[in-house]
Amino acid sequence: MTRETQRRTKKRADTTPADTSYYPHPFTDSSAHWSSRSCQIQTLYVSFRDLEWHDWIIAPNGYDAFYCSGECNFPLNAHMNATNHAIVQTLVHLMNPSQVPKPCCAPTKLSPISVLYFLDESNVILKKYKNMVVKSCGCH
Amino acid sequence: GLYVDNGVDRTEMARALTRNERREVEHEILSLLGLSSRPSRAPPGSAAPQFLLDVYKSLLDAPRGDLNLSGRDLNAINESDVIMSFASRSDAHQSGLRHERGRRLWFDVSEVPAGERIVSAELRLFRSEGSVPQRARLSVYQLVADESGDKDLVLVDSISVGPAGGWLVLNVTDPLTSWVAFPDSNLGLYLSVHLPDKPAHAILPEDIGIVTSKRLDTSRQPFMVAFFQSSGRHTTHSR
Repeated sequence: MTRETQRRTKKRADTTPADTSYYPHPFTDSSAHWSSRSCQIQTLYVSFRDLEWHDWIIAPNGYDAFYCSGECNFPLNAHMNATNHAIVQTLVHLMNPSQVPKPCCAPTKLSPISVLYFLDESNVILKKYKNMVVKSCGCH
Repeated sequence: GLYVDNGVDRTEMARALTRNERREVEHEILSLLGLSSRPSRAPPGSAAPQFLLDVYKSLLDAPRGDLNLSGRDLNAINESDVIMSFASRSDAHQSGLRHERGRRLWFDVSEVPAGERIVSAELRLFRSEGSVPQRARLSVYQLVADESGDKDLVLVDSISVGPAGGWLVLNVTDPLTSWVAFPDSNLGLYLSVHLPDKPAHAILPEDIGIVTSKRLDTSRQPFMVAFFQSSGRHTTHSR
């Protein structure tokens, strides 16, 4: 989806320049904070009601689909919750950027979510999905 | 839609998904939930979905309404990874069995996920308030077939019913365990009601106000609820 979005954003910038004011291109627009933003938790609300799936998903109405996004730059701040390996990898990356990538921004703590939905017109299921909701992010 | 970070602290929609993309995302979510297709919904206000909705709210520490949960229920809820409710199917006819005027209940348990451990299962029956102000003995039996094909009844649980109305709960863990292990053995449950002064004479469940048909009131339809612990193995339908 990210690749697709970037491709479309670039395509739109080529054809309709006015659109770029809404969605700065991550590589060409110097005013964008895209590449410099540090690893942090982001929120994307998924509404089952908006998706018109509420006839079979009874609850919840939707959920905050947290995800981790951003760069792991040195020095790694305390709130980024970096592993020791990530710190070492960052240093090695600084010495040899072409060979060793930066650490990944990824979930460090996950929690379950319960979803209630119809299995068919007679039976209903309330299922707990473990490790589904991102609670915090860090550099790995 | 497809979303992009706006460079500061928010995510904004870049464009809406096409119909095909929506269908693809829907299939992804159905696959995650372990469903092969989008399920059809039950009639609104049915008892079984409402019960699980109350359980769901109790998990969120919201008011429990008339859930009437016992300590055993709360333990089962806390221990469970999956809770399923099964509405009784009055249209399920078995060869060689009479309908028995509401005394036989049958549940389709074929959707129980493989590899889930059954913590407990209970049958929930609604009794109308003030129907008959006397005590009765309500027993639930498992219908079984012997080697020669003859049908027999095995006592599963029995409770004393007072004059108060509300939901009656019977433990049906053993029948569910056998139905899941041997699906062909699922012939259903049989209800038996006796008055204390006439122990040899069985009466119909509806005679003491027990609702056995969804035609009367879907919000009081009999249902079975089962609590499962996940084995950790995830089974999803292949697409």
